[in-house]
Amino acid sequence: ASTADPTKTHHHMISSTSSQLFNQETLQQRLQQLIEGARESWTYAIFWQSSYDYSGASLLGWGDGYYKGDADKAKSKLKTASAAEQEHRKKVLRELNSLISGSASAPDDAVDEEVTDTEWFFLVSMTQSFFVNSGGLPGQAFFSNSPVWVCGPERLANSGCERARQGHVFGLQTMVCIPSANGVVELGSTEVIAQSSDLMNKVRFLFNFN
Amino acid sequence: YVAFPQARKASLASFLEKRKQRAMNA
Repeated sequence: ASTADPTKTHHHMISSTSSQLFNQETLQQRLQQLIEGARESWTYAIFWQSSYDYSGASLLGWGDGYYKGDADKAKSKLKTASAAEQEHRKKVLRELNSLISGSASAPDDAVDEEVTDTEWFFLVSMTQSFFVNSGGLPGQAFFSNSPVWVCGPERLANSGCERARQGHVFGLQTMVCIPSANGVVELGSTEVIAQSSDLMNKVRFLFNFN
Repeated sequence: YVAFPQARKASLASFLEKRKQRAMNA
């Protein structure tokens, strides 16, 4: 197991059994491969990595994510964001941008583009983690070791999972969680996408590193 | 954001970079 480094780890995430197996670059490539090559139009893909908190409880936290966006940008545009909310999103994005590129760097025009609902949902996901037994979609998929496929606005809103409910609010119509070695691959789309074994096989092929 | 963990930082950098590319291509 890896050693804890409080300067690098998120509050309660102290160990990760799989961090040495996953290199960030290959995770990013695999997530990209998964949705860029797909027939269906997925908005994003996230790898939730399994780890443990101090008490030994199983936890899923951010491993990596790839945001593709929507072919039809209008679909992910500001269904919920008021002008004040949009200003808030831009402010956060500017701060994150200077965190990454250094505060001395030139202001970046792209940062001042509207932050769409699905972009915001993706960004907020980076701060989240889930207990495996808490009933949410990623935990459910990991715990039962079987895929969870939720599509259609009513099913997302009423799935009993806070993350799915949030996804629905931010314009998603399909959310899928597929278990893999050491974690769960989650995909989301602003379109209704029917379950396909093709995608699940692809996840098994790309993410079962062991 | 000081304690923003490494994995998230890498994800964020790639998200921002691709966002910049999308804005330029639009």
